[in-house]
This record gives sequence, structure tokens and C-alpha cells, in this order.
Amino acid sequence: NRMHLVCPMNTSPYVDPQKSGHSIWEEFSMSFTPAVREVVEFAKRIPGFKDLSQHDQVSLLKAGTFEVLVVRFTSLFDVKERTVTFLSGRKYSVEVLRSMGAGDLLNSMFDFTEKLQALNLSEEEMSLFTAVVLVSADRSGLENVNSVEALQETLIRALRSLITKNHPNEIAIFTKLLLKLPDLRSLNNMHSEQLLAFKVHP
Amino acid sequence: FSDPASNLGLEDIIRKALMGNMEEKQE
Repeated sequence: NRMHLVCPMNTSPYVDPQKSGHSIWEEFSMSFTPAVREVVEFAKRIPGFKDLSQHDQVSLLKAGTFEVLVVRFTSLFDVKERTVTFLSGRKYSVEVLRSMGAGDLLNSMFDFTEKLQALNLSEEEMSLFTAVVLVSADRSGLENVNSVEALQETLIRALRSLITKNHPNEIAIFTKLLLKLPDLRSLNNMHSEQLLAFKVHP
Repeated sequence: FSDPASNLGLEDIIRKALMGNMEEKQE
């Protein structure tokens, strides 16, 4: 009897209790599909991504889409006001979302957002960082790890070069960015657990 | 329920979105 779905990739966190779990799932899927398509389009524009095998392109996207979305949609999390903006444009306070069952994942999303925003990255830096997030050679199910690793290294070198150029006195930003990668993995794992719980108890 | 991405239908969305790219690569 779930009444709420506290993911901002919905138009609203409120779920019609009259609807079946399947139709709730279908609506949720329709809400986040455009965002996932945008991630795929972004991936296609990463130089070298299209040269990976089809299998590895899908594996990287399957494993990394949530993490890319977290980076792309930090703007939905207002750290000062402690609100989350859903797809409808309506904002919900952390307290309200907590009362709907949001827990550790919400807190961790705010922590991540706050730290990432504090780095004041340009659009170009953010885009390159997002490419690094997506092209990770340690994702499961890859068939050609060496190719992914080579692309990953190229992207990391490019990111380091860009950060060094833009912030000559703040090279620590590059280190801080790389340290965001395990944070994103942790968020991804927490999110997967929520999805599993939702699927088992819609 | 071991694969949340597949359960979400994510793989299907990703494959369809990649399709143009894949067809291009096969040619």
C-alpha cells in the first residue's frame, strides 16, 4: 500500500493508492525515460564511446545512468532551502519527503550535491566529469575491459588538464572530483536497494 | 530481482536510444 514515491524523476511524490503496482511502475518509467534518453545521447557524444562494443556501451549505460543523472540533476536539490524539485516543477521540503518515507538516500543526495556545488565547476568541467563517471572500466559485465580502461584514462587525463588550466592554484579540485566517484557508487547502491524494495513491495 | 536496471526497463530504453548509433556502426 505504498502511497509515496520520493524520486524527483516523478511529477509528484504522491501515488494514487487505487492504482496497481504495475501501472505505478509504468507511469514512473514514462517519467524518467526522457532523462535516460538524454544520458544515452550524452554518451554518444563522448569521443570514443561509439567505438566501444555495443555490449559494453549498454553495460556502461546500465550501470552508470543513475550516477550520471545524480550529477546532471544536482540543480533539483536546493541545499540552502532544503527542498527537492520534482519534474512538475513543484518543490517539496526535506521534512515533507522524510514524512513520506525518504531516508538515508535523500540525506546522502544532499551531502553529495553540496560538496559538488562547492567546487563551482564550469559546464565544460561538469560535462567531462560526467563522462568520467560513465566510462568506468570496473563496471560489471564488460567484455573488453582494456578498451574501456583506455577511454577512461583518456577522459581522466583530459579532465585533469582542463581543471589544471582553469584552476591553476586549485589542483586539489581534481582530487576532490575523483573522490566523488566512490560517493556516486555508494549512492547508486543505496538507490538500487530502494528500487528492489519498491519492486518487491510496490 | 538481482538486476534493478533491467527491472526498471532501463536496458530496453538504453538499447532503443542507442539503436541509431548501433545501426550506423553495423553498416
